[in-house]
Amino acid sequence: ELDDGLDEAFSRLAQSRTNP
Amino acid sequence: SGVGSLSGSYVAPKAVWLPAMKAKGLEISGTFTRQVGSITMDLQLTNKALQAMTDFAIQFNRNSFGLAPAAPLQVHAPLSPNQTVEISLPLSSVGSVMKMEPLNNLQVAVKNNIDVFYFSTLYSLHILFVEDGKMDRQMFLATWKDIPNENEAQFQIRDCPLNSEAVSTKLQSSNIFTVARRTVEGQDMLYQSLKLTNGIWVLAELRVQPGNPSLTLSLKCRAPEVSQHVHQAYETILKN
Repeated sequence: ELDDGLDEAFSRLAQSRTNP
Repeated sequence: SGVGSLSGSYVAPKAVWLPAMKAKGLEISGTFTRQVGSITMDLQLTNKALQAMTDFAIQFNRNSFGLAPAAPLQVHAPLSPNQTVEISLPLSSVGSVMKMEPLNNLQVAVKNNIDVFYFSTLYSLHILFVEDGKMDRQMFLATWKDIPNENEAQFQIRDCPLNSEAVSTKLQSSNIFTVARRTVEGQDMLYQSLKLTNGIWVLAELRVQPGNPSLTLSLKCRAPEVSQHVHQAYETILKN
């Protein structure tokens, strides 16, 4: 599977929402 | 793909929409269902008058999501006194649109050989959640970023002691799809999408904390007036 960067982007989104 | 999607979305028990005393003996109870892409209004007509009822017909006023009967109201024989009949009326969502207050209000007229009767009812928005409402992950991230913060609404869903897996499965059976899931500091963050029959997308973040029966729902939508109704739909689906 290609690493499309989306997994990382969702992790960043979740992080930013928990620690804005 | 699960049993949930085969059995369809949550169906509320029938409620009395038109009491007999307000309709010269005609009592109407009903509910709405969504199954494999079809919306129906499930009706129960009871004749509490002393004469037979014939010549039934139904009409909706224009409404927020263009709901309209997709077929005539078929009552095949006269309805005798004390008789009850169950009818499943297929609905389409491409009728005339007029924004109602509240948004999910539906005004209905039913006629028979005696008179014409009017009632209104509210429907849960989940009957409008379409089967292809799972947004592509890249599109989700872009849309989430693009919708301004003013359009985000946050709600608490209390007394819901389900884990994130059970929440996700339950919601999917009513066409709310989990696009991604992350765990941050012990909280499960579910990123979800749904699409209404009129093409409006709603993006959600649902926080589930193990051992805490309160969930936090954040909704982002370009039409923010639908958010409170989507929240209500979440409550209805998760608590039934």
